[in-house]
Amino acid sequence: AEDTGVRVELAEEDDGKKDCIALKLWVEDHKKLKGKYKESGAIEFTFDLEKDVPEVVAQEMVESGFFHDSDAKTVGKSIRDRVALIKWRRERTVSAAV
Amino acid sequence: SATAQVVHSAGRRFIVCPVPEARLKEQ
Repeated sequence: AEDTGVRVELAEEDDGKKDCIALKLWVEDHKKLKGKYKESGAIEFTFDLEKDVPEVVAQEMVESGFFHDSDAKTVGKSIRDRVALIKWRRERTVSAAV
Repeated sequence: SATAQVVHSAGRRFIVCPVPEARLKEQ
């Protein structure tokens, strides 16, 4: 995945079953962001793998005051990349089991 | 450690917590 300066990781171990997972997001390289962000630590949130859209969650973070509007795309991409990896790992686990 | 919670109007809960220690050590 592209280095966006925003890191997204699992906040809990993925059991491979739950649709709703906890993720943790924080800024690793603030120089890659265009606008100012709230430098308060990591943001933990839940994400529904089936229903949620990364860009919409990123927009919610902007509206909650964590990021500037100009960085919504970067944050959304970071979440999308991590979600894609989680889904890929799950599919691989299922394939291996079969 | 202290955590803060922000609830967006859409209902999603954002919890502000410390950056994982392992990552801090790498920087």
